[in-house]
Amino acid sequence: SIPLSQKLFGEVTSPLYPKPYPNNLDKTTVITVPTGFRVKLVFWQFDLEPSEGCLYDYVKISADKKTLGRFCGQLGSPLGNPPEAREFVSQGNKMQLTFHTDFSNEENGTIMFHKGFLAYYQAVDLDECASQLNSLEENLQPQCQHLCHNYVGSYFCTCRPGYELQKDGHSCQAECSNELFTEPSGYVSSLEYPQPYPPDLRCNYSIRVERGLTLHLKFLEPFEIDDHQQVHCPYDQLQIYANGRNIGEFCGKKRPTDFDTSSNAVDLLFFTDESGDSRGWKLHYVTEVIKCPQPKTLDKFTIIQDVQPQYQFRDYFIATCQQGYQLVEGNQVLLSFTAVCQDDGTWHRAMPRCRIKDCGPPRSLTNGAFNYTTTKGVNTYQARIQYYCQEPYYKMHTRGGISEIQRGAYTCTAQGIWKNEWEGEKIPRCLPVCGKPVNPVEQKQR
Amino acid sequence: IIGGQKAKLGNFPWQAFTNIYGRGGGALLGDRWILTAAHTLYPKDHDAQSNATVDVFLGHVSVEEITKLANHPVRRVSIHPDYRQDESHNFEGDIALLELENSVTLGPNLLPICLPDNETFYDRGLMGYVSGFGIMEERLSYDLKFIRLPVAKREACESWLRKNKRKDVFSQNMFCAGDPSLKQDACQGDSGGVFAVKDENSDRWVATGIVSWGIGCSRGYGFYTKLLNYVDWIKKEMEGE
Repeated sequence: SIPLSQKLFGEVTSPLYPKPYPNNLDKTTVITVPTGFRVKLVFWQFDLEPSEGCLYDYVKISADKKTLGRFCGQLGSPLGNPPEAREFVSQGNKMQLTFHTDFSNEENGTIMFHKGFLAYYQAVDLDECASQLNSLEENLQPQCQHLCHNYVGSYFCTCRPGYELQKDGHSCQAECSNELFTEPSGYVSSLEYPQPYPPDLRCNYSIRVERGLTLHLKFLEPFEIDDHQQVHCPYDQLQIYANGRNIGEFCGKKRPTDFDTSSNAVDLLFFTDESGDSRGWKLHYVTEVIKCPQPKTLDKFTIIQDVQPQYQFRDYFIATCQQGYQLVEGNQVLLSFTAVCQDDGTWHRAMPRCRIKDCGPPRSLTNGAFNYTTTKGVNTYQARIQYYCQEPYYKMHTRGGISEIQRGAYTCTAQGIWKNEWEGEKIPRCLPVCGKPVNPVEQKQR
Repeated sequence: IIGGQKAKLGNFPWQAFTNIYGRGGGALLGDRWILTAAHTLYPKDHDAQSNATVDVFLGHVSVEEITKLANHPVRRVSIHPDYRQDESHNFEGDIALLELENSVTLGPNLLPICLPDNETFYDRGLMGYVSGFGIMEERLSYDLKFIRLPVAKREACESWLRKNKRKDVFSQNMFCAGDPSLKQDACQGDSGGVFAVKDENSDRWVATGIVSWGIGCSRGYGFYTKLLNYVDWIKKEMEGE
């Protein structure tokens, strides 16, 4: 027998193919492909001496200790038993092809020449998982205890959540000491729920969701944990912690009420003793975005932009001031103010105040002065002053036909700047008045 | 000033008292310019190199008092380009501007005078005032004096110059005032002061001329720089004001 190197595909032909094959031959070819694959073979050419039951010349295909067929004749001919386009697939990764010829190829005294055959084989993946499912077939591979995952050339096993694959790569041992749940909602249950949970468990189910989310727990029916009439949970216990703070230990058949844990981190510790057939527990958790209190202004000049009916984590609000007022935080003037709702349900900054804009004392006017039109000394928003020049020596410079009164009128604006309606920030100018002596020479005597 | 009378405080609040190559006058323009005669800074028959200090006083009518007031430091001196220091018979372009280092604060005794804006200020016979701390009849004055003079007819001045066999330049950029019959006249020490006219239309005093030159003092004509012809130059020098 001639083993073929473990290729993933190849051809097998009769000796001297396509020349007529020799007589008196017995040759077995073993086709082997890598483990995890199966052999698939098909005849592309086939021309053997036909005979009833293929007694004289034949090709015999066998695999997995079974004969898959014995063939002779020509493709398309009714004589003998040609293989046609049949595909032969092994279970394992081997297939034998035996070629037998007798001492002659005569028909009615005439020697006949037959080309023999050309067969093509390839390795096809063996779905070890499928074979495990129909367990009738003898299992080539060890069973996965929980979950089987096939891939080209092999397969691997995994376990259901709460179990850990053992070293043998197939069996699963309850391992729930580090179960982590991070989805914003989901289910957590004891192993095998609602079938009885295994004994001797030390399970820790951690639910960790984003900061700013708060977890709500809702236990489902059935809820069954071994308990005792008098003693509180002596056998099996389900302990629940929120942010490390114990919020209860549960057992028995009465499911706990729904929880708002006000936290984004919950741990469930489930300990069981060596016996019991309670069906365990299951909970559904959902998250709710943490809320912040409705922002309230501290004075009537503060405006909250786009007030929302409700604010939750990561929401923010912008505070501004009425015109003429400015944001202050403590004594710090702010150009803008935004507060963000934090993950603990508080605002990251306290509400600011709005202080009236102060233009500061008006600039002094060279060769002139000013009076307050509004309250003397008050330089805040909408205060008004009137500049004037030291007449008669100086005169206010105006242009565009505006009067000195108009030119000299300034208002403290919302930008915190003293401004004249016509000339803006520029303060007026007092220009010397020429040719107006206050005591001009006078001559009386004539 | 010959034949003049004492000015009272506030009569001529633009009057400056200068002390450069001797006593001189000037007039305040705006609040930081002094208008004066170029020859007070570059006197004729003086070598051009000498550099006298320029002292400017303002705001009083008594020499003693005015010199007690702070001297006003001068930032820049502008001499009109037509002035010829070396031509002793030619007072063409006898005008200069002193820019003060600091603006002055105006008040009843310190006020600027206006500049002329039309020819009527030079009509014959129009009365103007000339004030100055210059000498009187051969005596130094301790007070600001003033006189009142009429603008004279050009031809009269020209023939008067001829009769006195004078070759001095009397150009269109000058005018003359006074009269040989009058005692009143400006005199040495008054140069740089202004011939001031009260413009009744605008109720303002206007400087129409600068005391510039004359033949002796009194009983004759006085010759003044005609300011109207230099207003553009003045404004250019004050550029940005």
